[in-house]
Amino acid sequence: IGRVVAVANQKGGVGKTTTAINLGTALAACRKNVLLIDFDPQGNASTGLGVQQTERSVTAYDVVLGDARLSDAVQRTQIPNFDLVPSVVDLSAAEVELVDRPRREFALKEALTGLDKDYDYVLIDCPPSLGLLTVNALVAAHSVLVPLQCEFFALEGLSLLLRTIERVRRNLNQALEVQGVLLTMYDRRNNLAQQVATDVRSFLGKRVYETIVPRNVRVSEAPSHGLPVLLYDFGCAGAQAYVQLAGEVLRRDQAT
Amino acid sequence: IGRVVAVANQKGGVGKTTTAINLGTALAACRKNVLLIDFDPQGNASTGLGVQQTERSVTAYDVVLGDARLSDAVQRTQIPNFDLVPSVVDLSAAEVELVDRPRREFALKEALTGLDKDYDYVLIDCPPSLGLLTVNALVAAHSVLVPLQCEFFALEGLSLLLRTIERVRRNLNQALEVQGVLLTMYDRRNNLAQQVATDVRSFLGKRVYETIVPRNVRVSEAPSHGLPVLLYDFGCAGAQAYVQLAGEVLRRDQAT
Ligand SMILES: Nc1ncnc2c1ncn2[C@@H]1O[C@H](COP(=O)(O)OP(=O)(O)OP(=O)(O)O)[C@@H](O)[C@H]1O
Ligand SMILES: Nc1ncnc2c1ncn2[C@@H]1O[C@H](COP(=O)(O)OP(=O)(O)OP(=O)(O)O)[C@@H](O)[C@H]1O
Ligand SMILES: [Mg+2]
Ligand SMILES: [Mg+2]
Repeated sequence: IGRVVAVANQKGGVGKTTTAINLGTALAACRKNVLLIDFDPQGNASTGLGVQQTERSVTAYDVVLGDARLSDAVQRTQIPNFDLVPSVVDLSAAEVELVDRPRREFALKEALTGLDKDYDYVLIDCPPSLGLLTVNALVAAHSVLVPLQCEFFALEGLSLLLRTIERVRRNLNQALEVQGVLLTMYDRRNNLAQQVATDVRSFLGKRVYETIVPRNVRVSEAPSHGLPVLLYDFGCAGAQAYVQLAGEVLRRDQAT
Repeated sequence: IGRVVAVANQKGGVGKTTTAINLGTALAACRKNVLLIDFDPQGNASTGLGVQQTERSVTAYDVVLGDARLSDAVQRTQIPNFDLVPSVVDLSAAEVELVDRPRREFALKEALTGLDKDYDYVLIDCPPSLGLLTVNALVAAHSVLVPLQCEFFALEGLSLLLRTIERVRRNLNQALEVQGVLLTMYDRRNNLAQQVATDVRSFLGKRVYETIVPRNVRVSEAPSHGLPVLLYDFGCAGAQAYVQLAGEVLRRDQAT
């Protein structure tokens, strides 16, 4: 099935969705077949790829509850080689509905067997929590990509996230590893950002990507046009950072 | 018990914690007795007020499960008139543990009867989700303050949040109202931010506070010193915005 990568961090607003959309687009541009599963009830990844609410007939909610095969929920996006499983707000109810089910943490992993097409990459955009949806994504994934905003509160949550990943690895998914930590919304004029970047690199070393995504207003404008920033403004610093990240992700995967 | 205000928005990273900490500090500076309940398992509000993990003995987790009275969990902060009920990561388990309890949405409201001191304001910092913790906060509250980042994805989630508030009002808490929507991280050089601000004002009119909190690096530096920005750099634009907001909140409450 190729590499399944969960894009996760329980801290809110750190760039999970932005990374899932734009890394996915950059990988698709490298002729990789990519599927993005929008696993956040907010549905920002679906909107950011131009898929309106009305166009989301079969969703991640139907799939994780076993009411539809994953291949039924897959739809094309406007980007070649880049497909989407959209989300809907009902998905937040799945956390409660799954609680009493046996193997509740494996619902998504089991659903992944229901794919018809062979993808090189399956990215899972996670909600800002460590509840059952994120745990399902961590159980289904080979690796985790952790976007980290260069801010104090975001740094505070990192050790909790790494402990949770370790717990999932020990108990539910031995193959799980941290592919890397991505520094996002970096403003080099800002001392705090530099401090956080230095701290994280000294703490995690090679697990931090070389690529840093700068704070760049074009990145935040792109979703209002339903476009990844790579299509909205390919030459801007934000888009170029995601192109560079795709190269790094591919190299890391080839190395393992 | 005074006014109970839930600071809520399921979109992550929009400034909920920053608003709860700094509005609380500004109200305390106006000689109001303020209590902040940190209802987010991340515990950012507790850290931002300088209360380390090791100093959090009785927490919001113990209270909402009924293992401790609210007054047992209240601790003083370094700010006069400003007390805190700290949070701990176990609080995320409360969402699952409460699911099967009768009146699960009323756990926090019922706990509020266990306060010894009379507060003018009780602020509740919510996690980035619409799960049981946020619903408990909405049921316990008289009003909701909605921080809204001037970004596209944040705007997308606003109608979902307003529908959820309406549903809680109809079924669980008739007194609940939206005190106001606060525009945060506003950068006047950014067209998107101006667009979002215009859209929100035309959509919600008077429910949007006059006060706008500008994007201001001093605001994001303050938590790394365990201080509200009002104490870290009182003269900066971010701190002054929260002082102005406190005035507006007080005027709105007097009017009702
Ligand atoms: N490099 C960047 N430069 C400027 N703005 C950015 C950048 N990356 C993301 N943003 C903006 O910051 C906001 C938060 O990003 P995003 O929604 O991707 O984070 P998230 O972690 O998915 O949030 P949530 O926790 O709510 O799911 C969005 O409005 C997005 O457009
Ligand atoms: N006005 C501002 N200017 C600059 N940075 C800000 C401002 N307000 C908040 N921040 C920073 O933005 C980040 C997000 O803010 P905050 O953590 O308060 O949001 P939140 O909604 O509580 O997030 P979560 O959804 O994770 O609970 C923090 O690092 C904070 O320091
Ligand atoms: Mg997101
Ligand atoms: Mg917060």
